[in-house]
Amino acid sequence: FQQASISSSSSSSTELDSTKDVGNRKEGKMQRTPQESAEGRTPPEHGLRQKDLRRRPPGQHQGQEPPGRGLRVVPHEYMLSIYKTYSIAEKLGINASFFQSSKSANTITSFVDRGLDDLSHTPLRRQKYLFDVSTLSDKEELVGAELRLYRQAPPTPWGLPARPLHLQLFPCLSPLLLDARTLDPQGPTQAGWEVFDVWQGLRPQPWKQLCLELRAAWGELDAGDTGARARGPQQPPPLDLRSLGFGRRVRPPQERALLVVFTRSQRKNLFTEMHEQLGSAEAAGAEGSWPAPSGSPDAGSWLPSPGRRRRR
Amino acid sequence: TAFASRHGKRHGKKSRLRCSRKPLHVNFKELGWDDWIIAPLEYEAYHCEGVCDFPLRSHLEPTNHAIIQTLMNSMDPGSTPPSCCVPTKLTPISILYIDAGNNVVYKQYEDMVVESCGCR
Repeated sequence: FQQASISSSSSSSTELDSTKDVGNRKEGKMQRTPQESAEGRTPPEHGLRQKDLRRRPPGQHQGQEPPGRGLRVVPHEYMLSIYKTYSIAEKLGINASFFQSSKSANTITSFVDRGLDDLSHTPLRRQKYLFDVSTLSDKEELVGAELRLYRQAPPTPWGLPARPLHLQLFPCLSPLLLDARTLDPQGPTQAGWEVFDVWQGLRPQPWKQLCLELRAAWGELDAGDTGARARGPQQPPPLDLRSLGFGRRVRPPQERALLVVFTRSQRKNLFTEMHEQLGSAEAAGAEGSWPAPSGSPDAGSWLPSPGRRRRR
Repeated sequence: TAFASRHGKRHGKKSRLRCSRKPLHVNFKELGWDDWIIAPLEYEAYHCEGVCDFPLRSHLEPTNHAIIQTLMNSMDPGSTPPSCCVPTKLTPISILYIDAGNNVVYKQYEDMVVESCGCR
């Protein structure tokens, strides 16, 4: 009912190569048509309901479709990189949580920005990034969070004055500065990721939505910059985040802003996790939503009836 | 018990395999979990199989309880079952998957691969 795919350029490892066919795999014994595969749709066929029961991810209840149903879920390069690095380390006997980059987390969740650009032509001085973080559990310890913004290469030369340029990140409608970066308008104009620490912004859990705001502001000239001062007081031009490479229009998925949340779960038991997911499904009146093996004779009746469970 | 029922009618030392680690190849695609698991789509989990009979070998790292139970079983098989051949060391694997909110998640799942088997 939903697809995961890894872009062809994403991996050279054998393991990940084997996952590339997820995007155009067979559904049961029925081969998808190329169009169906490309659009990520499930072909209309008998047994769809049963298949939904079997193949629903843990915690996803019947009738609760994912927001992007039908859309292809493309793992971000950064997440693929994390997986590759840590799984290789594991095979070498190194615990991934020892890596400094992992912040000793055992779970790393990525959230893609859902915000849209302001279509007006006025300079964009503030940009809001929106994330649906409702799947984060407050039972897990939050050990880190970072906002990764891809800055496209601005047109050269910038033509901006020689004074520092500050990028600041705030929670929306809040004066709390989460993190800041200083750009050199006269420096190299390479594209790349700007990473902001937003842990403080996520700490008062639980969150449903997280809104972060990027602001740009001119800094003061250094006292030693006599050349610039000698040219007299000059009003810097209004800043536009689009011209700095932060516009969101016409941006490939791999360049969209990414919120990466690092958590540490004390739960070690997959069965406990399954049981909790199943419990929440039952609470929502969707008993039987845990996926049974696809080869099971009757996935619909995979779970015992309430009477059988009582006896058990 | 399952092992005994499968092999109970057979006799001789060859059928009484000692407790050891055996292959168990897990294919998430065959389990129908490839809709939410991105990688890995398969891995080697291993499993433990074999009998824990007297005398227990040291590499099976038997607990004191298992030694006593095995001894009692050897003296009177009808009164006490043999101790169990189970995983004694497990290691995690990394899984990249899609959660209920369509977010891509990396998670390290503990106790997914059997590293060694023993009698308990």
